[in-house]
Amino acid sequence: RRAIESHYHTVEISSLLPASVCSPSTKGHSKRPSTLKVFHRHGPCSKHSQDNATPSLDEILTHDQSRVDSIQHKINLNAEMDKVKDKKAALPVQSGRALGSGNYIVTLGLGTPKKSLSLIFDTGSDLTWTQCQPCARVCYKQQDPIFNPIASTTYSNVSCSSTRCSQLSTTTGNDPSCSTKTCVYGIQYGDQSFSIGFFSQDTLTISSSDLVPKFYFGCGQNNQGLFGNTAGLLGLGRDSLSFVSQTAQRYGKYFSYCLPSSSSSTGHLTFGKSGVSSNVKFTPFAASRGTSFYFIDIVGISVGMTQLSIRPSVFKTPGTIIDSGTVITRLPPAAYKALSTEFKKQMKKYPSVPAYSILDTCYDLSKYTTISIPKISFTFGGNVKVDLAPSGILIVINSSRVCLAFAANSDASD
Amino acid sequence: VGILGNVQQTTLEVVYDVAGGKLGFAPGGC
Repeated sequence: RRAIESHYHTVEISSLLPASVCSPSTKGHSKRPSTLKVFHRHGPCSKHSQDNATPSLDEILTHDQSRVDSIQHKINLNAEMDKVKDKKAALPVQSGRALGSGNYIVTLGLGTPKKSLSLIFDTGSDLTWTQCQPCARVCYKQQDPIFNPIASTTYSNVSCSSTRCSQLSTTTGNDPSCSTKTCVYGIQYGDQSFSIGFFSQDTLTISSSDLVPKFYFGCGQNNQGLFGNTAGLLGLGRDSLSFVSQTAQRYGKYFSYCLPSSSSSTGHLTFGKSGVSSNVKFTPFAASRGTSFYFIDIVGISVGMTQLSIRPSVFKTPGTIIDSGTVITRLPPAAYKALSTEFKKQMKKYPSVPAYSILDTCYDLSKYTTISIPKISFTFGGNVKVDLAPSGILIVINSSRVCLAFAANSDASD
Repeated sequence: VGILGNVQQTTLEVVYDVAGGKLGFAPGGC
């Protein structure tokens, strides 16, 4: 009995629902230098939660699918470009990255004196940008005052002739342009959201004792799309202009985060090795396609006591990335089918209900206060087994619809 | 590609050792 119980989570339904008041985490944050508090964009810990434009879960999942489509497109494009390079030919390149609903935000300081900005943090993109006055074309409404470069004594524009300006081609997928000798960036995401503006440098403040001088970022003059009321985006990808690369000397390309289990609690984003848990298990990054994404290898999935029968090539052929900006994990169709089939089998005592958006395995748990759900574990390369938290297994749509929080890619080659 | 999304990463401490070429996970990060 004890062995069986160790393969199940006993979950109070109420614990899956966000509370109306913020309960900050006592772990991680404030114990270490270079640590930022992470909170959900639409929860009570965020000052953005009062935003009237808070999307429904259905809208979030629709945006999530736009982001996923765009990631697939970008990686396929990289594969095509690799073929092109082999052939020493050239094709026109179009950038495509959906921002969708980035969901988790951190607050940083920019400029001198510093101005606080709430940015979506994203391991699936590279360029850090914020909306800038005078908003020559369009700025969307944001919660923080829009950054005014004229008011910062440490702000400068980047010249068109600088090496950093030319690096924008890989960072954004678009060649930079030039306006009165100032480098102009343009980044467009797969859902047609975009930011265009001056490529700039200024001091970025992580904490009162931790400043990054001459940080390269986009000072957006024309920003439109699904950015909510945030001030922009913090790019934590692998490319040369990402925050991670720009601060390599300071933090050694090492960062960690914890995303809270509900929108009413907080997590942390920490730069540098200091204070990382001693019980971390590491999996090697897999060979990357493109310069941005973090690839890892999934080698197996278990549900409760059952190890799913999935051929290694199902994961190996398309590959897998980890992304803080995608909401729902996408699995190859064969892997998802095995997962959902076994999950349904072990959840058969609970009444099922119709699909919701991209989520097709849903239950009516309104008559229960406590449920027992099978643990789901992922095994990554290097035999690293990771148990998902209950919040990583089920997502609550409403009191009568709770769904398995996974979805399938539409094509095995995605 | 498959994508490990943020719902599945909740409560884990996720550690990016980019220079060391590895990604770490630990339970109970927040």
